[in-house]
Amino acid sequence: GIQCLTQDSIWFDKPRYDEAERRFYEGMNG
Amino acid sequence: MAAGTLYTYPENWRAFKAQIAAQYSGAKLKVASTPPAFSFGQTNRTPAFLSNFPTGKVPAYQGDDGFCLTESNAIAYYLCSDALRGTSPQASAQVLQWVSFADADIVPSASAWVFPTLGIMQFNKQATEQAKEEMKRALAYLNQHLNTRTFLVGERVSLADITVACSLLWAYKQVLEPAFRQAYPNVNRWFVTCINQPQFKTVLGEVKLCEKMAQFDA
Amino acid sequence: MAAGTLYTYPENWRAFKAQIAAQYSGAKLKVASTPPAFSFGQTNRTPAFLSNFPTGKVPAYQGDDGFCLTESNAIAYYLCSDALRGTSPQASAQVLQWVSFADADIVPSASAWVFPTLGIMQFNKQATEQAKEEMKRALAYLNQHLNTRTFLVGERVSLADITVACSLLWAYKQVLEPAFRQAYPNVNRWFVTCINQPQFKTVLGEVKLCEKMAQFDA
Repeated sequence: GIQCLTQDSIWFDKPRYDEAERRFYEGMNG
Repeated sequence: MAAGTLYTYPENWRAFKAQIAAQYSGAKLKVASTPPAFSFGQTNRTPAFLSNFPTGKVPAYQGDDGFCLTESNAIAYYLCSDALRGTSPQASAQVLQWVSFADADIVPSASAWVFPTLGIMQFNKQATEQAKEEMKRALAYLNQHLNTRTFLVGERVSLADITVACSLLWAYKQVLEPAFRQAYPNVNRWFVTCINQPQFKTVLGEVKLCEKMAQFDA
Repeated sequence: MAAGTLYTYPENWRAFKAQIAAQYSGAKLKVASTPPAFSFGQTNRTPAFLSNFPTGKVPAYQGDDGFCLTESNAIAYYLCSDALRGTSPQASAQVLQWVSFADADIVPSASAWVFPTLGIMQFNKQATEQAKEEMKRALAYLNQHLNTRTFLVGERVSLADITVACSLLWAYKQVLEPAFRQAYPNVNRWFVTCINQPQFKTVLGEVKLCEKMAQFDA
């Protein structure tokens, strides 16, 4: 059962994307 | 009917979900996205904002009655009409199924593919290729579902269409070029139907589907 | 009241959400997670299963009435009682806010931190350290919210508590050791209160909070 946990789509990189998006739009908004 | 202010930054596809929901439901929504009303990176770091929205994230909603809410799906749901949420237990569960699907199976790959083309993130060939494959899977699943349906749940636009369409917005604008999207005619038809709804149009304006797959913006 | 079968694999915290919701609502839920009823990786690749659940993902729910649903949050929502969903527009939106928060701000970092300790993902020191920081942020936000509240929304257990508690389950069992979690007493008190609810206990059994932060299992 434990191994199956990795079958689900998990966005491990989400924090990195959130951070990049935040910086980008903060930059765009001066 | 809800009435309040949505704090966001311009062109935030997550905020669009709430704005479009409000167009359908008639909720009175003021959008604060530019100075002096709201400056992303500054206003959302002020003590006043953080006292209502401790994470400082946007979109963030504050009702005229003081009720505060974060997380774009929750805000959109709150601003919806019952019709948009689904008028039966099955339909409302199906709406949430598509909302989850959008966040789990579309947004990660759409972001991985589109961000480099907007200059938001460094281009990574392997990540982009993987994102394309995941996007194909998601589009194939959507295409099959829409083969016999005009909208995702029921016979009319619901929060499911609003959410999934908004999660695909930047992909259609930036990278889903005709040669790529031709394999998903039902999704294309459904997406164009959505963005041509008056309520979508009021918020999104004219959405132009890309003619050529944008490459990363060094 | 809903009645049907939940297809999943054992120890699937996503499925736990639906199972716990059903305990509260009284929904008649059969769980198919082991052979011969269901074998993950085989049954969910059969044409019969894929005709109902094209993505092949679990948990997947099939009602005795034939109604099929995927995405764990949607299934849990469907199996809930109205009380669990929130009994006012504000409460139901707040429930969805926490459901979104769990998926967006807890699951990625909890998984990145815990999976290597279960030996199901390669250990990466940098990723683990970043996951710890993300987890601290999420726990701090939760701790602040629970400073004056017993449960996340309203005065009783809701789908918000069920969802957030399940998303933290493996973290509490594997890595949130006393020295780490002592900074979040309200969250600890809330989590223990949840897992000691009869409905949680029936599904989760005795949950033992880790005494020592598990290291990656080479």
